[in-house]
Amino acid sequence: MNAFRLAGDMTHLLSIILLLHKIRAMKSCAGISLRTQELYVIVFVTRYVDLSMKYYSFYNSIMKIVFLGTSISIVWYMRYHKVVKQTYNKDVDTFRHIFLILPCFVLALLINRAFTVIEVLWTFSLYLEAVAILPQLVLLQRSRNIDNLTGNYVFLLGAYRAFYLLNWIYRFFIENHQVRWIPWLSGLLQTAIYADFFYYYIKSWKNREKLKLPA
Amino acid sequence: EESSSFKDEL
Repeated sequence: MNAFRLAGDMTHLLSIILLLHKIRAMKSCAGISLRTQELYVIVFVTRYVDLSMKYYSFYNSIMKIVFLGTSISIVWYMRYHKVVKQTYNKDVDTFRHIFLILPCFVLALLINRAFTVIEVLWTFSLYLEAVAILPQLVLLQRSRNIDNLTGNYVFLLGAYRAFYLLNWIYRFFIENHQVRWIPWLSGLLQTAIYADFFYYYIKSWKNREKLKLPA
Repeated sequence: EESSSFKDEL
């Protein structure tokens, strides 16, 4: 474990807690894409299939359980909670996430480290995570005003993978010089997708104005 | 082995 990875995990955890807090405290999920949240559940389920089989550390296991639990409960709130589900606007959250799931799955079958169930699912989860934010970013572009919590949520979500990129650089030079193209390139693409959001987020923060993404 | 040693990440 290194400081970059810990910072990344804490940023990721904070983003999820922020979202869960918004949903529970405001009883609203306005501006949040259910499609993206469902993709994250798929990402965590397919990545943590080895949760019951392999034990790395208490930290690793507890964080996997927390990520699984929180992401599933966010989808539950948005789909089934009698008050919250009224605030979900499915007419604007129209991104067909099957167009992300299928290509990522096919790609994981073609490009992976080993053609085993665990390895293909793990690879699929990395590819899917890289593009999972797209429905949310499309939704933000359609939203006239983005509330601060949602903006902060997306910012932290993008920042976490940027910390992971630093963690991978650290691990490569300091630890074991092993090349791992799949996580590296997926993580790079994931962070790149946030680039224009980061630009507008920081601009709105500096100018103290409302966050607005160009349509 | 590469893939297993890197599965310690979240």
